[in-house]
Amino acid sequence: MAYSSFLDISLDLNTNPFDRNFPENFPKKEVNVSTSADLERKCLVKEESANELREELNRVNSENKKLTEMLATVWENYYALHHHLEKLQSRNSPEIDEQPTKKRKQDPDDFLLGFPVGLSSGKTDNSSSNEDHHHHHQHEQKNQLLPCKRPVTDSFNKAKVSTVYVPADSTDTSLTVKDGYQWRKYGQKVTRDNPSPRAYFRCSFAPSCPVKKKVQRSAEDPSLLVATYEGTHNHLGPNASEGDATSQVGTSTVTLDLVHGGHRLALEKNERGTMQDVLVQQMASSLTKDSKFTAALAAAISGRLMEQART
Amino acid sequence: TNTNALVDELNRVRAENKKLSEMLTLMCDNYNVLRKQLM
Repeated sequence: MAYSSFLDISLDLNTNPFDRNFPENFPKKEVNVSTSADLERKCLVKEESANELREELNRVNSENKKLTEMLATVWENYYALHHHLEKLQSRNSPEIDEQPTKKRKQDPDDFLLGFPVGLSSGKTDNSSSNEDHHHHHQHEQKNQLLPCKRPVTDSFNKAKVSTVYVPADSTDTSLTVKDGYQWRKYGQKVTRDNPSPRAYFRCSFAPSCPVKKKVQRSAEDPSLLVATYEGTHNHLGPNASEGDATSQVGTSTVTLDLVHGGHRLALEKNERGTMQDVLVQQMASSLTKDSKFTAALAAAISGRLMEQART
Repeated sequence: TNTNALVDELNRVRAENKKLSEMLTLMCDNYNVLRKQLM
């Protein structure tokens, strides 16, 4: 062992091409030239790939921008439709006005415009028992929602159960869905059909508010939280002003929950700053610029009124 | 380093793109559901 440091165990593979024994066989200059050519080639390749990446980035960015604009447009339409739905409902169900009204000051910070990431309204209690099996894909969701053919008036007055799909970090175990309202957790249990626990919340925005919320991670897609809202808020929504108290009472706040919930969470995760700014600007600028939507809305309202006149 | 940064940014934007697409799909679906309810 001690002799190892004295022995020459080198294989003499001539790793140095400019060995002093063969200076004439390896012209130094040529070797240097070929090395720099290699480097240049590598640099060119890198530059090309960087350019390609930049082009791809620009393309995806512009696609993103288009998607954001489309999303804003759809949101505008959805919000307007929902607003009219609320108006119709408050006009058509004055009996709900008898419910106690609690006025409270609203925190403007609570009002965050957002997209409903997923919702199904007008479901019966029976259908809500299968809520965990809902998928967030469009066709699957349609298949489950559209068969719910209840009379319109019935769904208007009793649409008190709705489901929201909210993207959530899979590591987050808090089962919290931020929708602008204040909730008090009063229970949690493990269900048979889902490994994730289900949390139960009660609206604490007003003491007598009967709205309850169940939150559970989706069994099919653990990246989504499924929030089920039951009941109707008997107080102002987080985005309502005090002057709107009477018009807000008895309206379907179920969808309002959805409106505030999903998108805000999604944005918090993905594109906190920029997208919200763009959306708010677009929403403020044109709520009724879509003529198709206006026509569809007018047709829907007139159809609704005609149906009510018939009944 | 520059290339790596570009790749990272591209991945981020792609993920954002995917989320936006999903949200748009759901939003359209929700809108249609609401419209059918009104009708």
